[in-house]
Amino acid sequence: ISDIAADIEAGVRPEPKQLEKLASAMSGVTEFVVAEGFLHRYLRAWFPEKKVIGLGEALLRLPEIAKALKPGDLYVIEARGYHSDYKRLVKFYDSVRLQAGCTMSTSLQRAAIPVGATEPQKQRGCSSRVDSSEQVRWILDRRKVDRVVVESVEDMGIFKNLSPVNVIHVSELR
Amino acid sequence: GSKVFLPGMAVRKNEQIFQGITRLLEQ
Repeated sequence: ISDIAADIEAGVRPEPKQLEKLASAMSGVTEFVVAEGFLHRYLRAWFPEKKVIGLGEALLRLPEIAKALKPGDLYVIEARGYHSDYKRLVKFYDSVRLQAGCTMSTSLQRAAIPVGATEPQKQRGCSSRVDSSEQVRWILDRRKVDRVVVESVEDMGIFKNLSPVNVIHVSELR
Repeated sequence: GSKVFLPGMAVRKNEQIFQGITRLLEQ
């Protein structure tokens, strides 16, 4: 699936044979927990009978992780997975936000603001519509936070460069 | 049913985080 993911990100559609092979390898699976947000849409189209959720959602459903999210935290959502299942996830993240009392990387319309997901394209020399550093500055602007918690590993480096506070991955919440 | 975790390249490259996630998801 890593090869297929790399192809999709580069704009290459997987061959039907590749998909058949993948389907047979995944025949007993009922749920995918997927870190790469851009893959969610494709996996739902290929496997409509299976559940596809993001890594952040899977971890936030664990009580020990949910309890460790605090009011002073800024939680940074992985935007591509969020937008691929927007109707359901607005409700899910709203309930997480209300329960923890934290802030989130969403706009007033509750759209998740993209950050580091475009970095790999830029590193490969492709143009990107989003400047990750600008997005991070905008998210942090006039916000007083004690800690930044990111869902996407790609966002960690960018936030660490620009944020004066501690930056951790959601799996490191304690 | 069974669950499968697809970590992607960025998580795979970060060994410590990859192991932490695997431990949590196996609970």
